[in-house]
Amino acid sequence: MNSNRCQTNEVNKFISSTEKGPFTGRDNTLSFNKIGSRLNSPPILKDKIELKFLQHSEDLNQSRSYVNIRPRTLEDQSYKFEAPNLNDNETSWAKDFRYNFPKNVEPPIENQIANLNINNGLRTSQTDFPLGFYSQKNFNIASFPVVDHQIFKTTGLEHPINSHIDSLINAEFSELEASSLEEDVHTEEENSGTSLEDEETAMKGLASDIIEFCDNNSANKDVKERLNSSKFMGLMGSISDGSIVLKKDNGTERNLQKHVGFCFQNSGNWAGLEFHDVEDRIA
Amino acid sequence: MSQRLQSIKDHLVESA
Repeated sequence: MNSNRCQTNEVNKFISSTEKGPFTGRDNTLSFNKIGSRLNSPPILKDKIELKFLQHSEDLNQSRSYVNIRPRTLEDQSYKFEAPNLNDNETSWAKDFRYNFPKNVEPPIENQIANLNINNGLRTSQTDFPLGFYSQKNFNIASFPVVDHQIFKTTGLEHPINSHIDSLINAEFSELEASSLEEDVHTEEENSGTSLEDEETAMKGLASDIIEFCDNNSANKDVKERLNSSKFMGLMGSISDGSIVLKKDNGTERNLQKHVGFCFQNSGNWAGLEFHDVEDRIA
Repeated sequence: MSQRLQSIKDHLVESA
């Protein structure tokens, strides 16, 4: 804790704080708040994202769990960046940072214009700094590629959806869906081809059962006569004696949908009302 | 188709 307070470098102070573990201790919280207040950051909120950050903060010290993102411009133009000091005890973060840092970093174009007009005398050659760091006196954090520690490679945190990957997934999904639909059509054709005769046999049996049941259970003669003269009982009689059979319609220009219906065995005409396909869509 | 007829028959039997 005392060593933290003696640190003059904000970055090193932050690193040494994170190496102690998650911000659960009082000392760490205090030092973190101090840094936060200097950078004018909002007060710490105990929300879901922060809890996830704290939960994964130990992984940050054990492996390279952060990723580099593209340079971005910060609003705070006055804050000076200080590179991690070179020493043997430096953290894995500092080593990875130095190793991955691009050798020739071009600041954003607006900064280049600003430097041409204002800091022309202060700029020095980039080749003087082989490790990729600018000199401290004329470098501001606005043109520095920021290493974002809140983007983890772990699956527990939300990632922005990559549109390229998204399109690949969509293409694969469409392909699978098309093949699945094709299989369904083939299966349906096979089933309907083999089971049409079985279906007809079952229909004959059921029609006979219904006629027999109605004959035996009609309450009085009047009801029995009305029932026997109905279209339904007429159809049941025709099915049971085989004068009406099942027929598969392979679709016409008018009715594209395949269907199975009743037809007269002698003439081949459809029995009952003509089948009209209704398109299955939401208006 | 036969399933519909089966359900009609079942309904008749239940109603009786």
